[in-house]
Amino acid sequence: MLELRLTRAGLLKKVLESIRDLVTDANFDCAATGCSLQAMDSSRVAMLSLLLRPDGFEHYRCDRNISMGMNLANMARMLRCASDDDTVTINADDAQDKISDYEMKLMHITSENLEIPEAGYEAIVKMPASLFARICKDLGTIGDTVMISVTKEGIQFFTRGDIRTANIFCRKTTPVAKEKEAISIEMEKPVSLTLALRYLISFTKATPLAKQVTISMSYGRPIVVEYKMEIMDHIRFYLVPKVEE
Amino acid sequence: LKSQARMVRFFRFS
Repeated sequence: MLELRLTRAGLLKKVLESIRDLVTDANFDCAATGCSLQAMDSSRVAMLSLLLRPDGFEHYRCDRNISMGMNLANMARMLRCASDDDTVTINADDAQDKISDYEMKLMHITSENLEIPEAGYEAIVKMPASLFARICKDLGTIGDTVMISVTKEGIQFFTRGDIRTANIFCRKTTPVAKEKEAISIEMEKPVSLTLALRYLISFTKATPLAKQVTISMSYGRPIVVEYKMEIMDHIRFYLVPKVEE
Repeated sequence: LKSQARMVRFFRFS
C-alpha cells in the first residue's frame, strides 16, 4: 500500500514543471525513507535526481518499496486539474472515497540507478536562484555554451556567439548580505567548465522551488545544480561539461 | 568544443 497526500498540489506541480523538459518518462521510487527519482535525458549528458522527504507530505504511507513508472507529461496534465492549494493524493493501491478521483496508467520503465558521490567538489557556489536563471536566460540569447569560472573573488559567466561575447561577473558578497541576495563561495582551487546553455536553462525551471541555488564544480566531473526545497528536500541536476578539442 | 562525454562515464551503476 502506497498513499501520499499533499495539501498543496502546487508544490508537486512546480517539481514536475522543473523536470519534464529534461525527461519524458521516469520511475518514482517510493520507500519508507521518501520518494526519489533519478533519470537521464535522452542524450545522456544531463541527469536529475530528486528526493521528496516523507515529512514534506501531510500523509505518507509506504508499506513496501514501490517503483511507479510515470509519463511526466501525463502526470502534468493530471495535475493541471488541481489548483495550487488543492489536496492531491497518490495511491498505488485501492483508493478510498474522495471528492474527485483521477486515474493514471503506470508504465514499466527499465532504468539503472547511478551511484553519485556527493562530496569532494573543488568549488561550491551558492547564489540567488533567480539571478542564476536570469544569467542563463540572457546568455542563452547570445551563445550556445557558457564558460563558468569560479575564483575566490566570485563566479564568472562567459559566452561567445555570432554577435560577439558576453561576460557576467558576480562578486562574492559579505557575510552580512541578506540571504536572498547572498553569493557565497567555498573553494579548494579555481575551476572553469564549459557547459551547454540549453540544459542549464532547462534546469532553471526549478527556480520557483528555492531562493538559492548551489552550483558544485570539479574538473572532470559533471556540474551539479541543486535546488533545496523548503519542505521537500532537494532536486539536483547534473550536466557533463563540454571538452575542448 | 566538440565532445561531451556521457553521464555513465562519471558515475557507477549501483
